[in-house]
Amino acid sequence: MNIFRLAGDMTHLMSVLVLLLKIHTIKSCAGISLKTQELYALVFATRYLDIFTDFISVYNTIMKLIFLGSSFSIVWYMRRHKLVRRSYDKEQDTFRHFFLVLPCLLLALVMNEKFTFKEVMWAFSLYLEAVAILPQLVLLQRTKNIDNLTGQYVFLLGAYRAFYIFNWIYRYFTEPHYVHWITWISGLVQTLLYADFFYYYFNSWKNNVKLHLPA
Amino acid sequence: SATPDVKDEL
Repeated sequence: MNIFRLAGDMTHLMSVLVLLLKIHTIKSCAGISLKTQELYALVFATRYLDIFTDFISVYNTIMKLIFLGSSFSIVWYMRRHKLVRRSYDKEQDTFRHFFLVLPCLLLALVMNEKFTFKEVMWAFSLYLEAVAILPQLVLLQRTKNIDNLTGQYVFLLGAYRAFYIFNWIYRYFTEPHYVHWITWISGLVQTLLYADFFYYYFNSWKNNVKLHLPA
Repeated sequence: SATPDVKDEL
């Protein structure tokens, strides 16, 4: 564990907590894409298949349980909770996430570290995580005024993977056999997808104006 | 730390 990875995990945890705070306290999921939340639940479900077989550390297991539990409960809230679901913008959240899942699955069948079920699922979860934010970014561009919690959620979600990139650079130089091209490329693509959001988010913070993405 | 190929990251 290094400071970059810890910062990344804590930022990722904060993004989940901000979203749960928004949904649980004000009972609203306005501006949040259910498609992205479903994709994240799938990412964690396919990434953490080894949660009960390979024990890494207490920290690792606890964090996996938190990410699995929070992502599925957010999907449940947005689909089932009578108050929260009313604030879900079904008409605007129309990104067909099937067209993200299928290419990632096909790519994982071709590009993986080993052609085993777990390794293919692991590669799939990395490719899917890289693009899972797209429905959310599309929804943000359609949603005129983005509320602060939603903006903070997306910002933290993008920042966590940026910290991971520093973690991969650090581990590459400090651990001899540490090479994971699939993780590195997926993580880089994922972070680049946030580039324009970061630009507008930073400007809205600098000029102290409401976050507004150009259509 | 874990052997190289074990996925020790979240």
